[in-house]
Amino acid sequence: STDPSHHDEL
Amino acid sequence: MNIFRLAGDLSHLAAIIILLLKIWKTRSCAGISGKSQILFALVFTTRYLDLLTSFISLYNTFMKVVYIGCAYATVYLIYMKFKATYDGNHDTFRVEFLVVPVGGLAFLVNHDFSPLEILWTFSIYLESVAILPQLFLISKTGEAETITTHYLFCLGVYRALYLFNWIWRFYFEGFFDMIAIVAGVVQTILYCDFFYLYVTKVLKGKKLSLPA
Repeated sequence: STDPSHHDEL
Repeated sequence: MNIFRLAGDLSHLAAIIILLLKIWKTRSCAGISGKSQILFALVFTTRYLDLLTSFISLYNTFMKVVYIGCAYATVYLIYMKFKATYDGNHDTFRVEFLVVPVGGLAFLVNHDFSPLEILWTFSIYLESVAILPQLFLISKTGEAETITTHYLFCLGVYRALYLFNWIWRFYFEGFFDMIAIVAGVVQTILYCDFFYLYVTKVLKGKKLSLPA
């Protein structure tokens, strides 16, 4: 699965 | 959230709003590359699909919706409402030369081979080069209106601030995202020549015009 942490950025 | 990240987001927002207001107030999109604006709309659309799948924060959702909304509003103004003022003869950058390689790269180099992640990666790569049609248009006409240069400056500052944000996050959170960082460095470098012209000309009250 993907680490979603980079998706908190715009 | 750190100060660089927040300032970067606000600079990005300022750029988007400056461009919208410029077109709206002057009733003209002369000197603006519609192709770059379509690419940015595509960037936001493919990146923010996670609006439908995950909630991060009110701030995050609000900004994403505003960015997407403004991007489409800008495209609408250029290609529909003020179409007559659109500089199509000079806006001749071949965007397929960006979109196709960037799409291929997103398939090859990503964090996870899933549809949403590939689209996110595509948006990151595409954003790094989406300004090229605009810079190409300026190089063709040899000049840019001052307000257009403010737009470009805010857009470049946004990416430069994100670089500081990533340095901060690396040191204080142990977080780094190589795809975003490499693309962000490329994107910032593309603005360097423009930054130089902005500081040496526009800030001294001159119009940005390139030597013939």
